[in-house]
Amino acid sequence: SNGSSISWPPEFHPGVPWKGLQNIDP
Amino acid sequence: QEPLTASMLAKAPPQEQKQMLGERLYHLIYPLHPSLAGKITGMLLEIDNSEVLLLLESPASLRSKIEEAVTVLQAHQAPE
Repeated sequence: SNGSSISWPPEFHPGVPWKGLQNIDP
Repeated sequence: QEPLTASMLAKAPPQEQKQMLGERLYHLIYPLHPSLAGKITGMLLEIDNSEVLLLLESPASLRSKIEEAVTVLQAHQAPE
């Protein structure tokens, strides 16, 4: 069992440039 | 606020396109799910831009997509 990407999905914030999946820390 | 069109989007760089779609989506989702709006928007931004545009033009389709996203999100966040 690995630590699945609990931080998915990346969260959109109005007015903040969207980086998509890059918003999630590796 | 004027509707977002494919030609408007086409003029913007790819990153900017997602931003434009995200702003529209967020403001439509927020009244329905204030606490999840950012996450739901993030999920819907993974969809093809052309499909997101269709959703923005069709409130019923958007609503059902939002409910779908909420279900997935809750399942994803639920502890095993």
